[in-house]
Amino acid sequence: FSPSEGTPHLTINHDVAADLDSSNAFEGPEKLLEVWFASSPGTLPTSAGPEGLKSVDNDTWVSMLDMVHCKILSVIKSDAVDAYLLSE
Amino acid sequence: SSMFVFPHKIILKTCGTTTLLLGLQRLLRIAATAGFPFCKASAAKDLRAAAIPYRVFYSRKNFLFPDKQQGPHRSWKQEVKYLDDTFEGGSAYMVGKMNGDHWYLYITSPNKTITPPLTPESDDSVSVADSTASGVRHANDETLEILMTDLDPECAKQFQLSHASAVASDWLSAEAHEARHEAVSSHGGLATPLAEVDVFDNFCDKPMDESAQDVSTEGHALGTVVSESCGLSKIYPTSVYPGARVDAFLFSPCGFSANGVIPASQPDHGEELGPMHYFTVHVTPEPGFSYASFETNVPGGQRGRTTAEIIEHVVEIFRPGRFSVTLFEAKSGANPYGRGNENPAMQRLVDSVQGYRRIDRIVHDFEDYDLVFRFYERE
Repeated sequence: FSPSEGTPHLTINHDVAADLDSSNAFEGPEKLLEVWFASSPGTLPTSAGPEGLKSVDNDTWVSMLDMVHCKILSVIKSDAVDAYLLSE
Repeated sequence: SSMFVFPHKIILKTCGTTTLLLGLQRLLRIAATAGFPFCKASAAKDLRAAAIPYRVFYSRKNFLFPDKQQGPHRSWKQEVKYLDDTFEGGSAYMVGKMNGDHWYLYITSPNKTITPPLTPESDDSVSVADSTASGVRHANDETLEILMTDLDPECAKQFQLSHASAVASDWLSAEAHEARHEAVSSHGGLATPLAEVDVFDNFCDKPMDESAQDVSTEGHALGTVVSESCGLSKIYPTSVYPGARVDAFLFSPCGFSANGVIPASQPDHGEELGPMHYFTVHVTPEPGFSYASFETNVPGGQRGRTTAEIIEHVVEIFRPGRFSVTLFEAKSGANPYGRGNENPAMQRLVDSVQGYRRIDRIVHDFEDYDLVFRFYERE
């Protein structure tokens, strides 16, 4: 199986995902935060480059997610959006 | 929990006792580092090089156990204060019955001070956005959210590890193997067939075929099984949405999360070119506080599946005792509907859902978005 260029592909963070235990999770209702830094992908500032937030590496997101108490289980990377599946 | 990172925005949806808003300041600093406009250091508010957002949305359903929450998440009042201390021009709303299953929203107005020079590559894509008094906004910006409580016990059982393991065993039997292969083939591998799941430690970005392994974690493997068996993988099948991909995880002893990415319409289909879309599903199946959420920004009607069909499909998977449907949709112009015409979001949400009685129907007309909220109970 070899995906063509541009095909979304999956990366699994095996270290976290292998031994996860949700016994202490107690309810589902989520909090949803959506922060826009430009009105569209087509209006990014020159200083952000065409990739914008997508240029931020995983380790940097990990530092932010630590404060949220989430860990990355896996990621689907694609040209337009990166979808992170998180713990808890 | 899930996070979606686009070039221009980030969506973070977190469950349980996570402290979502405590990551906000770090997020703003990361965005500043990534090159987005930022404000100067402010010792009082600790806003060192924090990027200035174009706009912010924060929403949540009322919590079942607010006392167990941490940080500013114990009450809506505290969350609003935290957001007001961080952003200017925010507005907070409660949608739905105060003594029932209500929903909260915090929204800021578009920041018109952000008028960055465009990157050369971006000039063309501006033509598909539509300019309004509020600024430039991409067309087809809509989000559908279905929040379901009191799930049917038989449906909820599917998201228990013990049940999913039994299903997986059946699938791996000789007879079922062929059926599974056929099912996966017919869906174009939407839910990531087990043999195509690869494991890359430390997020190394190798092409899949360089270090492919045919084993995933148990959580991912069973998540894939559950996606297929419960019908989730058929919501956006690759036969209709080519290139769609799902990443699912079944927690131990129970609980389920899935993300999906759906490529936008192709120009040669005669449809408007748009960004990659997403959907996400989270399930807490425990009796007494069972809950499931479904969220997507795939435009309703794109390639044939209407918003009403999506709602029916999702509700059928969980058969909740109660659920709310929220459609948040950007207006497409200063006077988009014409005098006397109902807005598209309202037209798209049909009233009736088989087997359910509609209790509430609430419409919010924001500056540049419409919000339609509906609440249903099982008949």
